[in-house]
Amino acid sequence: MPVFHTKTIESILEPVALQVSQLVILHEEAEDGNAMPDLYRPVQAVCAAVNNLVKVGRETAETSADKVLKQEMPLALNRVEEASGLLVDASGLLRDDPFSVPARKKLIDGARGILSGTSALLLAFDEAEVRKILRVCKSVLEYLAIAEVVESMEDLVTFVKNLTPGMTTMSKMIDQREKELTHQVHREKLVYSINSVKNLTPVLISGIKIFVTTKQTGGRGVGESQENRNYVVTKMSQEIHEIIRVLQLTTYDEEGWD
Amino acid sequence: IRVGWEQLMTAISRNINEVENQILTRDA
Repeated sequence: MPVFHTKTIESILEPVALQVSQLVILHEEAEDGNAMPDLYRPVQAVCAAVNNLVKVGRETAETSADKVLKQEMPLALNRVEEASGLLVDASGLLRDDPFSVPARKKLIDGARGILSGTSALLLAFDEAEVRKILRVCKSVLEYLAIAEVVESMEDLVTFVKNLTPGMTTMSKMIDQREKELTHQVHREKLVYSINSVKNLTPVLISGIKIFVTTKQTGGRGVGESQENRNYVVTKMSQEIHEIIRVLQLTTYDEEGWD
Repeated sequence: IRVGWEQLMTAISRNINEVENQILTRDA
């Protein structure tokens, strides 16, 4: 059962999360007081890594065009920095007293803090990635509405020309995102909806073509062809709305637990 | 436990480096 909603986040955080939880249990069992090792060097290595991360993270936040990411990244980085401070304190205390109980507590709080800080950082980044996909989906959705004002073959050519890049980008992004998700139900929903949109695209174009031809020749069935075109637009829009909804899901609904 | 804490610190360093790589490789 997945705990992290993307494979990237899972691959980075899961090994550390497991080790932290195992060590917390071991720590609790060892409260009778075994001597702790000198952790000065490994903690210094953590600090060096944290310093680099904070530097890179702050630069990225400053240059990012995503306002939410700009706000969230520094907060997550602060959490990581504070947690690294706890580890430094702990290693100092342990050098003086390898049996120090406050040092053990600081070690656990520091390890947990780094885990939750890096988790927040990865989630903030992931949410920014999702927002990029949402923007593309929304632009396709907006453009789909233009289908209802196409009245000539010339308009239709322009419509297809303008719709294609957005549709291709959206399709690629959803394919990639689907592969990234750990939640099977969300993956299946995305695949179903994007396939529906892909399959309906030629149906829409042909529907518009029939409408344009029927209207230009003054033939009967204009109303019917218009209804048919609108039906396809509505169906495609519904599927894109569903994609938008599923992309924003990170928690596991009951369906997913089954 | 002795080995465990040292291993955890190493795992945390690696974890932080991977997070940094994620930030560097993704366009924010």
